[in-house]
Amino acid sequence: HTNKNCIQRMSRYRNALNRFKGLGFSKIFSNYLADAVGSTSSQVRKDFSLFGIYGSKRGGYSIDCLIEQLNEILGKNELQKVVLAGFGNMGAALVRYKGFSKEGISILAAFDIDPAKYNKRINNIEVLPLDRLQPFVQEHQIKIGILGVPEIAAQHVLDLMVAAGIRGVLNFAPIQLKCPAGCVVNSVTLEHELENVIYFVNANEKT
Amino acid sequence: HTNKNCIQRMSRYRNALNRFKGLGFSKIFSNYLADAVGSTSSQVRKDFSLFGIYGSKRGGYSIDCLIEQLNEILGKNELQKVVLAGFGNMGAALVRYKGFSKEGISILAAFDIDPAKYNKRINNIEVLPLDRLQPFVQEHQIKIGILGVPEIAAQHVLDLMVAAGIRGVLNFAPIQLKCPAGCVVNSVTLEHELENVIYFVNANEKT
Ligand SMILES: NC(=O)c1ccc[n+]([C@@H]2O[C@H](COP(=O)([O-])OP(=O)(O)OC[C@H]3O[C@@H](n4cnc5c(N)ncnc54)[C@H](O)[C@@H]3O)[C@@H](O)[C@H]2O)c1
Ligand SMILES: NC(=O)c1ccc[n+]([C@@H]2O[C@H](COP(=O)([O-])OP(=O)(O)OC[C@H]3O[C@@H](n4cnc5c(N)ncnc54)[C@H](O)[C@@H]3O)[C@@H](O)[C@H]2O)c1
Repeated sequence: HTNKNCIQRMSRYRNALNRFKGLGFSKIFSNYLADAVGSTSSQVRKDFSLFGIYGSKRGGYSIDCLIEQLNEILGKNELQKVVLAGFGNMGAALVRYKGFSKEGISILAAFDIDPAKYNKRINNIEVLPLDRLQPFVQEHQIKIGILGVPEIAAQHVLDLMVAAGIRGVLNFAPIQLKCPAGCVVNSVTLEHELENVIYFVNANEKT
Repeated sequence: HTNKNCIQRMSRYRNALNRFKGLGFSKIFSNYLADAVGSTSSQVRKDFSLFGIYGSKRGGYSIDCLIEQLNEILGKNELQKVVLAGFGNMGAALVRYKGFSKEGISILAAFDIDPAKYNKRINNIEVLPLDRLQPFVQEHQIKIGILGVPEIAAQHVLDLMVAAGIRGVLNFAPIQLKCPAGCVVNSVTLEHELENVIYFVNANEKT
């Protein structure tokens, strides 16, 4: 079944396929694709079959065909509009990043409660007062939000976003959020990502 | 077996246990802990048994005991020294963040190739020229690095880190890195984290 890990792999397959295409390849076997992303060829075939994607035994998969199907699955065929709450250290880094627009992801506005942050225009994005979030989200029909606010504000701002019509949120605050029905929350906790590295470094040292 | 997802859960269990302890609880059953992190009670028991952690059928687990064992597993009992390469948007956000030191993780120095970044001191951290990375890592016996450099530089800087003695890296560059033997690379690709949210928002809309 499709879960977060499966979709993460689909994103990685797509990146690898774009690289192979750039190198002039037009067909690929599942074992090459598996190697390129650190997966296994049976996992590749299993993931693709979940989306009705099949290759031919002799010729493998057509790279153009795969890219087209993955673009469809990952929402790459239309502009993905996003709003950000919290224009602090993390929020400012995300707003300044040019890599998102290359992937068809566009942060349209940032919201904050600190008046010192208003009337700034960074990368053509305005920082607006938080009470403008609801009308902005409704006017632009935005479904995706990013939480760059402190822990203590995260649940409240998530609830504001969902009430405004947001249906999926990328959260950086290191707390467990209660997610209203019909909304998806994907938390990236950088403290835990570092703990992960620390654990395996220590484990490798012991063996 | 212990993989990245398992250790991610251990980090989340530890966070939840600290919250329960703060609320005055001293014992906990696996189903309460599972609910708090969005897992299942059999997954909790399975994860804990991998580390030789068992509770009693009637009394559940002792919260203090669990926290002590998880602190040991996740390297919380000693200061974790880290270096950062790339003092750009992302690097500056990470250096300024006070949340890492609360978790016993300390960025000791940042390295960059842009002379305009040198001689800055942020959060008591110096930005040094890249050619100082190797002597600094060896002098301070640092095992953990963070890559905040552009894609085109990421593989080169990873190789420099590993040559200097780094054994685990948290990478933000959205490329697949070749990881030398004996080194762990944990890549956080924020483009993919957003694609994940986008996929499930679209999937929910279709049902
Ligand atoms: N900076 C990092 O590298 C980093 C690393 C790990 C986790 N995080 C997490 O990311 C989040 C943001 O971190 P940061 O370093 O950018 O913090 P920050 O303090 O620099 O920025 C927070 C911003 O949110 C704004 N804010 C506060 N309450 C708000 C509300 N109710 N509505 C809208 N805006 C509000 C503040 O005015 C500020 O501009 C935090 O939850 C933090 O724990 C950050
Ligand atoms: N900013 C974000 O929100 C964001 C989001 C997703 C991914 N990323 C990734 O994180 C990385 C950093 O992004 P950023 O926005 O901070 O970029 P940036 O351009 O703002 O900063 C990059 C920094 O790295 C330095 N640098 C370049 N080559 C170097 C080298 N060989 N050694 C040491 N330093 C070097 C530059 O001088 C600069 O200070 C990139 O790989 C980017 O794709 C960033």
